[in-house]
Amino acid sequence: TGKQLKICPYYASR
Amino acid sequence: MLEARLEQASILKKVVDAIKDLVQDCNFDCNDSGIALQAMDNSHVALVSMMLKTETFSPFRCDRNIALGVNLTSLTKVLRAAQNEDILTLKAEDAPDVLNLVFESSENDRISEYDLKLMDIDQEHLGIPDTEYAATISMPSAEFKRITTDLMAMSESVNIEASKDGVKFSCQGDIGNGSITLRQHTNVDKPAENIEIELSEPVSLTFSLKYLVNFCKASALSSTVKICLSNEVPLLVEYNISASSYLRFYLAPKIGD
Repeated sequence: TGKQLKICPYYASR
Repeated sequence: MLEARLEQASILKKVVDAIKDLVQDCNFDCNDSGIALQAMDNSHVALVSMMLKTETFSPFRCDRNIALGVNLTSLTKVLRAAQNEDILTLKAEDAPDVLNLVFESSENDRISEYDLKLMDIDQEHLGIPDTEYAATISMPSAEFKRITTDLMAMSESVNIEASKDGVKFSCQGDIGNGSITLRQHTNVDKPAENIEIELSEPVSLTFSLKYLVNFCKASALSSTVKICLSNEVPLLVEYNISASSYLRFYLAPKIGD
């Protein structure tokens, strides 16, 4: 049910 | 060097128990503000962020930045040797090969000492900005655990919808549908049972229940949990540890059918 998105694109790498 | 003494070993035992099924290897980053941990799960869908502030320890000493690369399965084996009520002291040199853990019983004169081998972990570190969430729900952690577990029996995913009518957790599964609606609730006699809902705009998001159920392993840390939602950003589930220390989980949403 639905496509699972990844967390990385939401928060910039430090 | 690092020297950090926890009055109760149970704090670290509960933190590690809560995250060990989500992340395997991670750095405990120690500096003069405390011990922090940030790690994504293998599939990069969820993010764990822990902060144990210096106030959680007595005493706490760390002169320079030290990264302790720890395999959580190994740490679990060592922590199993600590009783919940033991005093736990973590010690490490400036460029350590091992983490030294000492468990002391306040009731008898037993002192247990373990050295855990450390590893070099090259971990991607994400910058999480302070976010004003559209909906913030504070509720008993046991209640949130029950909701996620009950819905997981029916479906892989849950839709969380926050509106002026309350917060609705709903799912559609092969055997049928289910939903639970919570409304603001104040229990004067038992404030730990309170449900508080702060809403600035309506939110509707879908999440994988597998991860939410996993986050609820942290329920042992705190009787209450805070769930923060905004459209199109990851969900935040936060458990307070003590003082201003916390364990936070972030979960990316699911989209479409």
